[in-house]
Amino acid sequence: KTRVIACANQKGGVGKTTTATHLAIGLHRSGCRTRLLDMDPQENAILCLSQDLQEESDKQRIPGWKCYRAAEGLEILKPETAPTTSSLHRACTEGDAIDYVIIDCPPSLEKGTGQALEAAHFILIPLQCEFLAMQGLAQILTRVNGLAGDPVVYVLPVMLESEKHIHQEVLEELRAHLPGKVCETWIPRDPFLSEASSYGVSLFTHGPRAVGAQAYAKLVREVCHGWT
Amino acid sequence: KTRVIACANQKGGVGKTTTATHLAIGLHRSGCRTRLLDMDPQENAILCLSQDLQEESDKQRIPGWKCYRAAEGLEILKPETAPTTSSLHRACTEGDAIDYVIIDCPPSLEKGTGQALEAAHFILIPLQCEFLAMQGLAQILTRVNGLAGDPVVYVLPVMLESEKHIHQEVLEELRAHLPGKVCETWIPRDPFLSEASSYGVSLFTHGPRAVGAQAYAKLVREVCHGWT
Ligand SMILES: Nc1ncnc2c1ncn2[C@@H]1O[C@H](COP(=O)(O)OP(=O)(O)OP(=O)(O)O)[C@@H](O)[C@H]1O
Ligand SMILES: Nc1ncnc2c1ncn2[C@@H]1O[C@H](COP(=O)(O)OP(=O)(O)OP(=O)(O)O)[C@@H](O)[C@H]1O
Ligand SMILES: [Mg+2]
Ligand SMILES: [Mg+2]
Repeated sequence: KTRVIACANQKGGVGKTTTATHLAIGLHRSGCRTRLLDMDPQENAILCLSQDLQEESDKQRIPGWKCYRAAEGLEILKPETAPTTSSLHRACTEGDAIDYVIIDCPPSLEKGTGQALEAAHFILIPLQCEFLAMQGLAQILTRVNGLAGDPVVYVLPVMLESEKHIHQEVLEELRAHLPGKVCETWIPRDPFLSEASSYGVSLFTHGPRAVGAQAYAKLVREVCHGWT
Repeated sequence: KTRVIACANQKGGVGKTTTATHLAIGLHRSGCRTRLLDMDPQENAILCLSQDLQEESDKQRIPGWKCYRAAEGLEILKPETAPTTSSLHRACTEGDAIDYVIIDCPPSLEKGTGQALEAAHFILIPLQCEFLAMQGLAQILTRVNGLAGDPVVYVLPVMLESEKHIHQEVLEELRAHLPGKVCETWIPRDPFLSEASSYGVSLFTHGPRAVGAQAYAKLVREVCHGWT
């Protein structure tokens, strides 16, 4: 059974691409057959894993999608034209038997993101514990509650600075308000995550002992064992 | 003569709203007649200045726009329906004689942002000195170069941490590659900017001596005296 996980939040710059790429590479490294879909026209997910990226030849292609292989062998797809519900369905099901499809979404709830939310079994919402980012949470939760596919929703606290009281307070409030919907794992602020992306590799390659890499490795374990 | 300044960048979370609100309040406080347009459906600019925000009664209304007055008397408009070129033109010209119109744009180059870029005399691009944010710069500069109105473009380096070598290196590279297009002013990372937004006021009110407030005050002076 293929599990589709959409990484979405209409608020910009909250770590959607960083989370989608590290979750995909982490699952791939732990032996799960994984495919990453870059639904953001800025193609940031492709940029983050651009080192030794190979474009696949025509025979492996899925109609409507451009296929790449990252250095570690992870399959990355990007839509060639505006994606439709049926073309997204093809990307999630065609080709080799896949365990996980991870979708990186643009900062909006329209177009590409709308289709990704409909195709998803799980919706992962990276959330900064800052005022403006928190305001947008209600909006995406309302949108997700209305989905026919009844996906499971998880909020992932990101860019946490443990010395900032506001972050701890917000985290406690989140867990109280959304019991069972907040990941056990939280991601600390770690500048090495940005640095890794500038080398076109994940932090698992660039700095495996960095706090950001350890946190994303914990998320991968939580997804593997907890999200069934 | 009304000067229209669009605050735009398709990369998310780079400080568009923080810059638009502080520029608008700063210009207003220095005696310029200023109007802020919130073109982002997330209405973050309105949230940032929500303390004692009053909705204007019908008689002052500009058709197609909802009008508010912030605590300091700044006029804030948000589109009631999807804005058109002519409705945006009305918002920039109708009502009292205005010196500056500041437009906060959503993280995309489509729809609302497209119209704002066409209406603008100046385009202010807040730019984080991080890899992914830098990649998007070429895309928006290409888009802006094609505009019929031939607006003047400025890049504003934001969230700078002076102890990070990469930030200083990027800043120098920016100034070398884009002579005359990078603001003299740069904005340091200052957590009090987020804190101020959670109180619904600008940092000029919440913490006037904070480094973020000082930097935005410098930007206001640069705009007043340099952008003619
Ligand atoms: N935990 C973290 N600590 C420090 N920096 C981070 C962290 N996660 C992401 N970043 C950096 O923050 C910036 C924004 O992250 P990212 O691009 O992944 O967000 P996004 O939500 O995908 O943005 P967009 O809305 O533009 O798609 C990037 O420069 C990234 O390297
Ligand atoms: N100089 C700064 N130092 C520290 N934090 C900042 C700074 N500027 C903005 N922020 C914070 O960073 C976050 C993103 O800023 P903001 O919302 O203004 O960006 P944006 O580009 O408008 O985002 P979006 O793409 O979602 O519209 C906010 O939490 C804001 O408070
Ligand atoms: Mg992204
Ligand atoms: Mg904004």
